[in-house]
Amino acid sequence: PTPPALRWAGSLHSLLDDRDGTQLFRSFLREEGCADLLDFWFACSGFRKLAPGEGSEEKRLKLARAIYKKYVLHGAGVVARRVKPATKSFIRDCVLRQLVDPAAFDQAQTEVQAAIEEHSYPLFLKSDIYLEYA
Amino acid sequence: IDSEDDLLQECISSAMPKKK
Repeated sequence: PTPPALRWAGSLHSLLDDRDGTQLFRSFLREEGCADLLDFWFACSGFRKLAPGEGSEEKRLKLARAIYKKYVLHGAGVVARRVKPATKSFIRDCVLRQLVDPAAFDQAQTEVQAAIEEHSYPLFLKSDIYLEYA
Repeated sequence: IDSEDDLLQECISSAMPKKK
């Protein structure tokens, strides 16, 4: 079988599907000061899984507000800098109108993922932390 | 009642891959 570290180099999703790979990538991002990119990406996935009807609507609203406040609202943050203004407005409207559908963060997640794939992921594959592990 | 931060952490953890 292919060693895990080699699989991680195949695609971002093969890295993020693996627990050890995710932890190593997060350590790298933390050193680079942008672990929030990965936390946000997983928060979006977690939010989508919290389907309407399961658990309280209040909990989903509270979570949407928490994700928005922590990652999107403050323009200087690593996530906010990579999310387009129109996407931010869309999320803000969802939160303010308290109409939070499971796909509320999908576009923002796509934009952050593109930034990770373009910058952080290639840097990770060349980093000491990855090469030492591999 | 969970604080917003606890809720966020729980959400992130729920989406992370589990140990194989």
